[in-house]
Amino acid sequence: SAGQPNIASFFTKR
Amino acid sequence: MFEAQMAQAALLKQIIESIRELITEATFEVSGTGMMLQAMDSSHVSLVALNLRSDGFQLFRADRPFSMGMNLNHMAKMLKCAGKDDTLTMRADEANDLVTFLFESPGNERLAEFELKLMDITSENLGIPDAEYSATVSMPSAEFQRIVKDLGSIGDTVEITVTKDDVRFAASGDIGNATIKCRQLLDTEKPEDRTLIEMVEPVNLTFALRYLINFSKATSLAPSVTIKLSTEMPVVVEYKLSDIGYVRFYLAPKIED
Repeated sequence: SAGQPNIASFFTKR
Repeated sequence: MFEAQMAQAALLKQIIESIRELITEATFEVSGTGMMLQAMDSSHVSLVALNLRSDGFQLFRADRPFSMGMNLNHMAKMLKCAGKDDTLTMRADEANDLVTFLFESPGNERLAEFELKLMDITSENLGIPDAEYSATVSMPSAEFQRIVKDLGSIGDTVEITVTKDDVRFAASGDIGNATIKCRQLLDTEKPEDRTLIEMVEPVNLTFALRYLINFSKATSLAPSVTIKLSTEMPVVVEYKLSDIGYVRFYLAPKIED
């Protein structure tokens, strides 16, 4: 089945 | 001191109504460039970015950068008390933990003042790079809302496929399958009725429908919606707010384990 990644993992933390 | 005046209190009311189910608490960052908000939903699957430029306000004054943490449901309760054609003035200063909403009727015969308690919200602020996307689709926002709602009655996820000829939305569930194919349509009377497909390379991504349905609550904010897609990247669903800014929703794709 497909997993649902955390949106924050695609962006950089400021 | 922060002070900003909007011609239509109804605009801010609509904006907050469109995002408050996704994010219940958020911090508005106010600076000379305008008001910005960025927040993830509680499950950290989607992100909302709101940008209201200072030049889109009738009056905008922010002496220095200022953060206003608000419960959006409480904010919505107050904004609901604005009359249909009322102007809105927001005022806050660092000395007290309140933001004031002033609703003024068009004839200036009624002035309502609501004070909302501000709150400290700890949240991660994410840097979102201006990426090039493999495919960008613009279509009437009502059409996008219809597609995600219709497919939401069939399945939990939607597979979006963009080729140079069309964009396809497909869903499967216990009762069967559905595919909605939209072709590029440029020859329309009104520009907002167009379906425009810009494709650098074909993309195929799967997303949870309930979030897309939630994003489409912003339909009344803009006649057209722009959907930006790249392989294994979050989709961007953007509603442009005429003359003032945008609301963007980001949703992480489903990724095969």
